Amino acid sequence: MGKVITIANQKGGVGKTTTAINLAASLAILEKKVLLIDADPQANASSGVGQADTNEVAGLYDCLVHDIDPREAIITTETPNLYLLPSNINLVGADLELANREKREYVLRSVVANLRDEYDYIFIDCLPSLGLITVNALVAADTVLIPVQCEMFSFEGLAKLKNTIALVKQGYNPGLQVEGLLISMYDSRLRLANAIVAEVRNSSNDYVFETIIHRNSRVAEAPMSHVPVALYDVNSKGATNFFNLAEEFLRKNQN
Amino acid sequence: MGKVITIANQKGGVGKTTTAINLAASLAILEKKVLLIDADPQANASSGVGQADTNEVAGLYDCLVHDIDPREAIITTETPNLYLLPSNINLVGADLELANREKREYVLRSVVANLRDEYDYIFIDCLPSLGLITVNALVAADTVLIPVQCEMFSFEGLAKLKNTIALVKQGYNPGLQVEGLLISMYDSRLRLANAIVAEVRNSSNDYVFETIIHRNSRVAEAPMSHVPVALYDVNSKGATNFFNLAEEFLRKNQN
Ligand SMILES: Nc1ncnc2c1ncn2[C@@H]1O[C@H](COP(=O)(O)OP(=O)(O)OP(=O)(O)O)[C@@H](O)[C@H]1O
Ligand SMILES: Nc1ncnc2c1ncn2[C@@H]1O[C@H](COP(=O)(O)OP(=O)(O)OP(=O)(O)O)[C@@H](O)[C@H]1O
Ligand SMILES: [Mg+2]
Ligand SMILES: [Mg+2]
Repeated sequence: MGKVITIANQKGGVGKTTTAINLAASLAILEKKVLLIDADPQANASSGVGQADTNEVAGLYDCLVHDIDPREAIITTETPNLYLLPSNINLVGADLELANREKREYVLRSVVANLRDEYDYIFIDCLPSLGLITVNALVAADTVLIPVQCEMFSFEGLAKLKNTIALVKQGYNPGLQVEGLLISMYDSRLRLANAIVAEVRNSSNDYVFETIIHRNSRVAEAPMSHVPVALYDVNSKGATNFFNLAEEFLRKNQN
Repeated sequence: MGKVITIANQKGGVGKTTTAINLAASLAILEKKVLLIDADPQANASSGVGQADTNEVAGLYDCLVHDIDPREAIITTETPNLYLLPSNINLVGADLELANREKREYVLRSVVANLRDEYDYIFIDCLPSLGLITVNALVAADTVLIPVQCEMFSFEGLAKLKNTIALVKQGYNPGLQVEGLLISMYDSRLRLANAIVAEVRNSSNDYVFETIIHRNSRVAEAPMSHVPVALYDVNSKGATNFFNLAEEFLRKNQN
């Protein structure tokens, strides 16, 4: 039975998509069968694994709003064992379209429920918001992985995010746990970064991954080739960081 | 009669708030009377100019949903001539609360209309979304300033943003123009960055600011002291970049 991990943080640009793509891809390379669900109308996760033009194909919106079987929308990617349920621009309207539905918070959970047995891990990449789509992703998940950029605005937003997670856990998904906080886009030259890392490690009751994802130009370049960094430059520091993360993730989950 | 400039881009973390705070502050230091409106429930712009705990005070949400006079919510900041209309977490609900209102796209425009004569410039910082609050900000504005991070995901999102701007111009605000595209968080060491800058300059019919905002650690550190970079470290490259931007903005607008 596959595990569902949502990657969320309402702060923009903290590395949600980059974490989703590269952790999923690294696990796939380590022979796990992995599904990446793109729940962001920007469709960066889709483009980042090779599906650039998503407006022509069925996507998550059609599963949520028109109840199509997700298997009809799931596609393979260039990375073996990595599958994608793409998103597209229609998803922008899903918030309002689902707003008046019965059990509107559980729609994605029921889409994901019948896929669990076919994958080892299912990752859901979220848009930078705490709206209905992100709530759906938290309700659908076993755990939530929180990328944290070591900067002030990102750090300030953590309390609100933890508050939302607690509300979802209390009201809709009692089993929801925090998979961990992941220090991302770390630049050791920034005085600021070290202060925030220390604060995150000291102030958090949740697991903080040992692996730190460093700022690395190869990671930012890989999306131009529409591939994860492991396929773009396997010897880069970025690729190594994400392999280390995948192995730490497996150690933590296989015990 | 003051000019209203909305700072928007649905891609997260591209420097919207940093541009709003520092361009507004630099113009205030150059003796313009400037209002900064925070239209993001994250309230980063509020915190960045000194109003960290915004949940206790009236904010933009109260003006939009409860029709309070914005002058009751506007506060001074440590930067002379810079005023703030703060946001707070209630703004998260404004999308749904305004959704069924008559002329729901014009609510912010009417709030701003009676403030125009009191300021030289009014800047509106948006959340990373193309939802109803951002549409309200585009309808309220004379122009829209678009920060562009020189990376793939940000560049890919430009077409959708320009499309939304065109729809707002056609349907609600025929006077809406693009103030310009601003290259932000530029790091000359990234091969990627130079390729994207060239592409933005060649492919855009809109004005592209000559001034480029470089990635600079002082810019990221300033929010820890809740002040704009010009007050945090006036000799930094970041402060210089934003003064240059303010002067270019004035040259462009005073002809
Ligand atoms: N470790 C890293 N090193 C270098 N660049 C990175 C790294 N992680 C992310 N980036 C780049 O930083 C930008 C922001 O990352 P990303 O888009 O993954 O964040 P996000 O949280 O998904 O953003 P959004 O809030 O818009 O969904 C992207 O251009 C990405 O390529
Ligand atoms: N020129 C710069 N140099 C260094 N750091 C920067 C620069 N511009 C922005 N930053 C930092 O990058 C992060 C993202 O910037 P910012 O929060 O302004 O983006 P945003 O587009 O407003 O994000 P959101 O989409 O969440 O509203 C912040 O931590 C900010 O301090
Ligand atoms: Mg993303
Ligand atoms: Mg912002």
